[in-house]
Amino acid sequence: LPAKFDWRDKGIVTKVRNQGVCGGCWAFSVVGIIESVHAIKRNVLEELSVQQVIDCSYINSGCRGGSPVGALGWINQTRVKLVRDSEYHFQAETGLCRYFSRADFGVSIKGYAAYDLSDQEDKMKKLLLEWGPLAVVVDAASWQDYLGGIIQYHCSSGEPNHAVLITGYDTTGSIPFWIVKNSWGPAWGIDGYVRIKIGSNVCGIADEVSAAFL
Amino acid sequence: SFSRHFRSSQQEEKEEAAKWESILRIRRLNSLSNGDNTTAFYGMNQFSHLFPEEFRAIYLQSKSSKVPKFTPEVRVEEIDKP
Repeated sequence: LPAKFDWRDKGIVTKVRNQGVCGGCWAFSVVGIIESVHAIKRNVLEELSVQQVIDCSYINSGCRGGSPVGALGWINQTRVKLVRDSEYHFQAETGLCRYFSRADFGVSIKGYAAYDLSDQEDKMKKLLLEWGPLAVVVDAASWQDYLGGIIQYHCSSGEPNHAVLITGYDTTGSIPFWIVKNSWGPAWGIDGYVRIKIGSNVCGIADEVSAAFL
Repeated sequence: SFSRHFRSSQQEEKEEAAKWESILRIRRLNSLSNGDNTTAFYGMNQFSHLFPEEFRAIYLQSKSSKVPKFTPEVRVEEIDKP
């Protein structure tokens, strides 16, 4: 494995978005990984609709919360095609589900994986390279005040409350870290990203790891 | 008009109280930093006007799902790769 890797360098990660006053992080993380695998496979990076997942994934609760694994299960089971963000724009509130013709452009998935990889963060690096960016659920209570640096403390595992995606890692310095894309806008953290120490399941980053396959 | 003005000043007072609480919390969080530029550092940002419980109620709404432990038997190569 390379000592340092970031899918952003390959141009397959969309820009950091802002979920606003909407508890839809679960949808942002799932749409983020689908955008990236779509870019890896089809060589086109396009922003897909988060609002479609928020409105239509009936097993979740829209802007009042949801689960990335539940959303992936729904996308996989229904074979729903995610349309472009420009066609179904983010509204920061739950709305009525809009349906699109089967003939329209859309990205559907063929499968997904979801695993507990706690104590196996080395394996996670391999999966990140093989599968593309990974959706994870973490404890982000202390992220309210985060400005930068590598999070090593003030974060617990076993209290997951926020979904994000891992786009890369860096083990070249004294503290190896995951590169994590958030959905709180580019003004938060390091241009919208946060760094989490690798190796001790900080923030529960390895407790619930999922990926989508096209 | 009076009611609107009264509500907005109440809101300002609440946000001011949340900011003071943020300052104390940030001081506590930064106390563990060793100043070597690797440990995370904390400060005022776009969420500092929220009390932690408000922040949690708006932004920390992801639910977890029970997922199986990844075992070496799961052969990554067998799964359709992206």
